[in-house]
Amino acid sequence: DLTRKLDHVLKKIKGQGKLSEKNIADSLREVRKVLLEADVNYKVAKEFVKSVQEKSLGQAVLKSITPGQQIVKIIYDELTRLMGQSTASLRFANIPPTIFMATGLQGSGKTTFVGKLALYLRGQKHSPLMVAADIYRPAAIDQLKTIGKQLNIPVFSEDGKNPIQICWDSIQQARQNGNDVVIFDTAGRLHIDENMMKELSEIKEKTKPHNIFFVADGMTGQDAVKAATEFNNWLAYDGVVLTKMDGDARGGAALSIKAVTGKPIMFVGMGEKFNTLEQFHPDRMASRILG
Amino acid sequence: VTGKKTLDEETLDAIEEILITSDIGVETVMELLERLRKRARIKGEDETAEIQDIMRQELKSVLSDQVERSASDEKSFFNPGVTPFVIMVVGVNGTGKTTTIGKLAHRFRKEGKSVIIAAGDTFRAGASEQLNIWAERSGSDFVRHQAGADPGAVVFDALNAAVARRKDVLIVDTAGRLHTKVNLMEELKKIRRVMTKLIPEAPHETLLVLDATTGQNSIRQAEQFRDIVGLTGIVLTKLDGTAKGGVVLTILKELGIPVKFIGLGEGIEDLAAFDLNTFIDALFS
Ligand SMILES: Nc1nc2c(ncn2[C@@H]2O[C@H](COP(=O)(O)OP(=O)(O)OP(=O)(O)O)[C@@H](O)[C@H]2O)c(=O)[nH]1
Ligand SMILES: Nc1nc2c(ncn2[C@@H]2O[C@H](COP(=O)(O)OP(=O)(O)OP(=O)(O)O)[C@@H](O)[C@H]2O)c(=O)[nH]1
Ligand SMILES: [Mg+2]
Ligand SMILES: [Mg+2]
Repeated sequence: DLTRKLDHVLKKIKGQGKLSEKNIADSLREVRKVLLEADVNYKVAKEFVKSVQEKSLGQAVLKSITPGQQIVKIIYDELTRLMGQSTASLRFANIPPTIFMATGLQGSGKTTFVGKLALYLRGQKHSPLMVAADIYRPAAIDQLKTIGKQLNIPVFSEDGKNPIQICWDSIQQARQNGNDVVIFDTAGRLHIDENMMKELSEIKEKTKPHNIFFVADGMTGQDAVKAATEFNNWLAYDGVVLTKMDGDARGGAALSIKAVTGKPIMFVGMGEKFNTLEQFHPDRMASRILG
Repeated sequence: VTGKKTLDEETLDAIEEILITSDIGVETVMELLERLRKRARIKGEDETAEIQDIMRQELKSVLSDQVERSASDEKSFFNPGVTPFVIMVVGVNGTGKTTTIGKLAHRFRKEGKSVIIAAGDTFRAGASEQLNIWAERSGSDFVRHQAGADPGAVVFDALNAAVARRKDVLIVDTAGRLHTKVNLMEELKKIRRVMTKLIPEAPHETLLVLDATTGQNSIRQAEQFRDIVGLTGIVLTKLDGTAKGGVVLTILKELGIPVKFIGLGEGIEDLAAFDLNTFIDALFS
């Protein structure tokens, strides 16, 4: 069990009296192993351990009578710092509607997130309109319409139009109907699919969303950095949503994505029901990754 | 790494990075690197084989007896000789179960087999509508109940229909569920019991669908699903992306569960039989 593993590593560090540089290097090799097992990206784990090592080799730590405690503190502080100091907040338009856009790889949880975000925003006294801009996946529009019925939140969809037109037309609809927030549900796509990535940037260009989200599966492994970086290159998104964190995945992807793109993790998906959207807490995520 | 001929520490570091970033997992990678170091010491500096080939050999020996089990016999899968041949498809949320069922049904149809599909996901919005479209595309019969119905009841009806209509194959879709949710895993056990009561050998195949982008959690998923409902094989999807899915090597090594198919896209033809040698080669491409 990974929780016990890092606890064991950290106890060993804490339990030692004076530490030599070799002790520190050995312990940090163990920490790197724990991070990799938690799905933290290879390069990110390497950099992280290197920076902890540099801080740990400072005279203050080596001369301390409880150097182990200091190193553990450095590890937790460094990890929490990397995860983002605090949750970034949503941008709202001066003149409604405010536009939100959910993007990401196939099956990451975008459509479910759109429902969750709509419910959350209605709870904040907004009037949301969800937009079915996935015209590819079988019954994707049915899925969003069903969610709209379950939540009693309107869904905009159009036959025979492309996603750019659908998103554009939805804004006009929102203005007519008094919906002050519009949320685009887009089709899952590969970051290496040029045509599909181009479609996303065309939606962005035409509709100028105030908040673009990269919705990532919390169980993603080493590939997290590639997709997150490519989506950011195409869209310069505003924030990341990490889904399916109600499982036992360690969530190293959170650290990888934040470290490499610098974009804040704004929400965490903690279930299949629509009231399971949570704010991201960097310190809680750090504890989870470290087990 | 390609073209290098000596196993110095710099090369080993480069190899470590390639292996870890393909999601093979630290323990397995460490084991591999140790074998490489031993090999370099034994053979010395005149190792002339390509590093790539050495890696392949060592990977295959680490997986030794599992390599045989992993040789997926595609021909016999699609010509099972038992009627109805019952396949249950399980896995966590969003991995590609429903889409994979469409692809499998299509393959059976191409072999001249008749197929019936059961909409065992009665929970998620749009689930049966989505599966219905795949049934139509593949020319398969389709059994569904209303949303929120008991999945066991759907499977009961579908199995009876499969027998009554003399269908060759029944494929059962189930709702995505995290392996940590005890009540949902119990539900899966119950669905399986419904089948076994009607046909003792059913389900003949229980396939776990894993997403190639998922990291080490795939091992936990495989363990839990195997323990609770039994698994005969894995389908590894989304290999048309950049993720390598290396975690299946650890699953093969530690749990002995073979990958039978891989998903290479969102279209009905985007399914291929798993080949271990091709897979290992792709890790280094
Ligand atoms: N347990 C859990 N399941 C989730 C969460 N978010 C989404 N899901 C489930 O994950 C699966 C995929 O969710 P979708 O919303 O359809 O994913 P998507 O990104 O829209 O998929 P595509 O449109 O095909 O790319 C569904 O079974 C959802 O119920 C979460 O936070 N926790
Ligand atoms: N690129 C790619 N996408 C895939 C592949 N297999 C499935 N998908 C996509 O992944 C997304 C999820 O597929 P589903 O079949 O709905 O997955 P599921 O496991 O049934 O999802 P739930 O029932 O919600 O748990 C869809 O957008 C599919 O088109 C694949 O091999 N490659
Ligand atoms: Mg969707
Ligand atoms: Mg499904």
